[in-house]
Amino acid sequence: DETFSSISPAEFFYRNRQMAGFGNPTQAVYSTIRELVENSIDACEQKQIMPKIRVSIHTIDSDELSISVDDNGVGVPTEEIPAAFGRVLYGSKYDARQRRGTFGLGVTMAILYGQITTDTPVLIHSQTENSPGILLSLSIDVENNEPIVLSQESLMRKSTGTCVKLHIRGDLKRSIDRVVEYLSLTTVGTPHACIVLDVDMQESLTWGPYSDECPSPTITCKPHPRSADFEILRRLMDKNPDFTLHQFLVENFQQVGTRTATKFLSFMAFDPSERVSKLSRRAVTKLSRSLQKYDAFSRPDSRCLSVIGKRPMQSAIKSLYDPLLVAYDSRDPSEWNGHPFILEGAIALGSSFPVTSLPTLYRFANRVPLLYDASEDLLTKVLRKTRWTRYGLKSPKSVAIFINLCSTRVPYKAAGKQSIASIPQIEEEIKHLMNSLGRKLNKSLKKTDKIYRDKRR
Amino acid sequence: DETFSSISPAEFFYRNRQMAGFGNPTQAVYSTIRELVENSIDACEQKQIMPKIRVSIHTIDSDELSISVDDNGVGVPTEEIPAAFGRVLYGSKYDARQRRGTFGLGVTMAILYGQITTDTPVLIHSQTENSPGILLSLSIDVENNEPIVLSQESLMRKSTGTCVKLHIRGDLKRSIDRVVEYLSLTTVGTPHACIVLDVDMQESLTWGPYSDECPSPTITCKPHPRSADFEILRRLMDKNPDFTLHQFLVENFQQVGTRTATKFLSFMAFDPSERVSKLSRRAVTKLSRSLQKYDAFSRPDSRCLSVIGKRPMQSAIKSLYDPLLVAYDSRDPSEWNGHPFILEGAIALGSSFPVTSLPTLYRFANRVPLLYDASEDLLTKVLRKTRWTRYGLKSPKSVAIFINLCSTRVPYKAAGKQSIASIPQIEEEIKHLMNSLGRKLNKSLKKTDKIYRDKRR
Ligand SMILES: Nc1ncnc2c1ncn2[C@@H]1O[C@H](COP(=O)(O)OP(=O)(O)OP(=O)(O)O)[C@@H](O)[C@H]1O
Ligand SMILES: Nc1ncnc2c1ncn2[C@@H]1O[C@H](COP(=O)(O)OP(=O)(O)OP(=O)(O)O)[C@@H](O)[C@H]1O
Ligand SMILES: [Mg+2]
Ligand SMILES: [Mg+2]
Repeated sequence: DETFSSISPAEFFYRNRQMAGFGNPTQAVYSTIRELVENSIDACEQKQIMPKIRVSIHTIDSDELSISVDDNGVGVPTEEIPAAFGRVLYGSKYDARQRRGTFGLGVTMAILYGQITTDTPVLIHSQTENSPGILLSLSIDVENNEPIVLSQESLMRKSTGTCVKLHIRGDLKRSIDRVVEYLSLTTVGTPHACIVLDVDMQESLTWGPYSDECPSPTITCKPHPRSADFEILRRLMDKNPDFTLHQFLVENFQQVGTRTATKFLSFMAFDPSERVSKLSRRAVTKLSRSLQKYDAFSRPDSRCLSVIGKRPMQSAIKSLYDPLLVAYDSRDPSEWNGHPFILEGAIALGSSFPVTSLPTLYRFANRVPLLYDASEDLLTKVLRKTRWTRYGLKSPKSVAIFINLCSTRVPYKAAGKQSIASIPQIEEEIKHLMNSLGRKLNKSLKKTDKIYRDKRR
Repeated sequence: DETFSSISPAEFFYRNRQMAGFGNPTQAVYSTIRELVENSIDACEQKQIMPKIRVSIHTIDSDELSISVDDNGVGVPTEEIPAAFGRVLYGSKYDARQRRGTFGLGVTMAILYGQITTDTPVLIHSQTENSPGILLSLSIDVENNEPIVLSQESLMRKSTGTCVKLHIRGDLKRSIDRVVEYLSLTTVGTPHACIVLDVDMQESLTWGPYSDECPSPTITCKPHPRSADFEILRRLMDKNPDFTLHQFLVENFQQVGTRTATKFLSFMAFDPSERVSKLSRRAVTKLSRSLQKYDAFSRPDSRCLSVIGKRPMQSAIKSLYDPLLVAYDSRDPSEWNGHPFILEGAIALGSSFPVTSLPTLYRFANRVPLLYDASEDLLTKVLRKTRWTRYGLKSPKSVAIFINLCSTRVPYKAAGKQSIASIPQIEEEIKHLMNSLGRKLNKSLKKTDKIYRDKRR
């Protein structure tokens, strides 16, 4: 007979850790560093701090590493440290604005993986403007998804920031190239960051900063009307049941002013003065469908998004790859299921890139480099469908294309945040961007060709 | 300033439903049917019932469908229905034996997707040997991950079983081919099942049964010693802290008898009489590593696994594809991280399959067909690395290969259970299986060629 029970989210991700990028000791090194560095950069951006991040890897023995990531971010409030690091689905990034983190899972997965492979507690040293420096060691109660604080003591830091130090089973030799590539590409996504890597007794590697422009902080935006599925509608209606339909639209959604609301409601034959709590189920159904289909709402407010930008992105690519030419383009803000998104990209030609008939693709989501699971990624799919022969690639050339998708909700295919699902609205924008970058490349190549031919005469 | 909070597992999968296969209205139709049919077959297998499953799809309007799946399985106990269907990470398949379901997520995702796209409660009609027929309608409190029972009434069924009926937003036209392919391939994975598909007013489609052999029920097995990470060790030690090391090994692990335990402990210089609660941290570390590395433990007990089997699999392939030839092979039971697994497969040649230089690959995990995310799947990766030209495919032929991975823990890449992660031990076994199937194909092709040449003389 069947026994029914539940498992905690920590237990779920413990059993299925390959879904979060911790399936083997090679990818685990990359995933650990990626989750920690991502958090560090997020922690700098909200207060417009120029990120200074130090990644240290020490070989403990043949398959155990010690990894630490230190940042100069805003730090973690003392009372939040245990849950932030020791509980799955707990974090500060659940609001509707672009951040690198999104699930409340990343660092906890790294700590969990370290705990089950090395039995060594994680050390967290953090200081904020309001909490003095504190050093905690903790482990995770996986079955109950709860942190276990093992020790806690005061310890000053020279300034705000966080250092996370853990031991993991890892294959350094197999993973180091990807780690180096990840940290280098991190400065293309975040050109104003300075990243240092120390591995055992080797000489430090440093990347960036390649720009001194600090992105403006993002602000949380109300949902866009195109996101109005029944769950969102129900939650909004429960919050203010006495709102009229007109109030409901204007107060709850971005890009819906008084006139737009009136226009929409009359177009759909709704009574703008009806209380939302009094709407029939049929009316709510009609409301949800028409909000998602009405095409006269303005594009989303892009202040919840934060692109890399033309100057910083080109500057990073030039410093890292010394290309012969580089061009940038970005699309207007758009939305998928009501979630604002923007695509930006750069195309470059230069001997740092391999000679191929298809441009080498560097993928980014919310400015974070994506290095695994390329072949199922929407960006790769569109790359393959683009007719690069029309853009000067009749013969193979050393061309690279860097594409960054910014969104308040990136549609990742899996919890390891390595590839983007096929979403029609996003696919459409990628297509336009790649074609536009192709045209820019073609124009530059023709110009260069012409200069050559003129020189020869 | 940052606000810290947590989200429920239902909220997590609501926000990121593309990870579970519900990212667009085409895949959602497939995922809904797949999750329901999978549950139905699981519900038959434990009591060796020959599955009879009816899938009905009705068009409600241009983008809304009603989908119901009815089975003759063991049913769901009345008191368990709300949580089983209305709570994420709640189910009956968390023990260590092979089942199609594994997360306690699938049907709840389908219901959640239906709820947010159509606001229509799900209807569940179920009857078990011990609970009389009951009809429930329920919805999901997403923020709290709790079921909401909307109505409940007695309603007889002619026998035990379950019918789940829900409305979803779906694109029938775009998804029907995949649904038909999924149901047809389901009978290759489960040849003794009978599947009926009704779509609106069209004529029913029926597949199977193609075999009357009912697989023997699987039994739950103790963990294999190679799964001994620190989390498992700690849990086992906490259960019986007064066990001696020797008792600990023999009582807790499969394939560790008295002599094997003694041999292992002396080889690793442990004291077999030491109480596990008294072990030093260094000793526990040594224990975990040596259990995972010691290569003299027997292969896992395969009674927790359930392959399709040669006769049933070949019979289904013959009935569905009428091939010129079909051959079967299976590997011995093995383990990955201590989780038992078996690979089996068939190779077929026939005009039902497209003419290609690489065999057409049909993937299965725990006997369930996998139709999405092929290019990142480990099976596809090994297929591409296999030198098919050595096995008679110098020129393109109409060859298909069907591979089924059975495991107590399938390493899915994402919660939608569509592709298998790259695990070295599994990759190795797939390689051997594909080479062996290739050799069988080659042998048959040479025989056929010889018959042809002899005929011509
Ligand atoms: N270096 C850091 N500095 C400041 N805050 C941090 C740092 N690392 C983690 N945090 C806090 O801990 C929380 C949990 O981190 P975690 O990586 O688990 O989730 P996340 O970043 O919110 O989302 P994701 O799972 O996508 O990474 C974060 O939301 C953040 O508030
Ligand atoms: N048709 C059915 N007959 C009997 N029991 C069912 C049926 N459908 C669902 N259940 C019960 O409901 C539970 C939850 O189902 P659900 O699909 O959410 O999870 P699962 O099948 O255990 O795992 P997965 O998420 O991998 O599908 C199952 O474990 C099973 O006990
Ligand atoms: Mg994070
Ligand atoms: Mg299921």
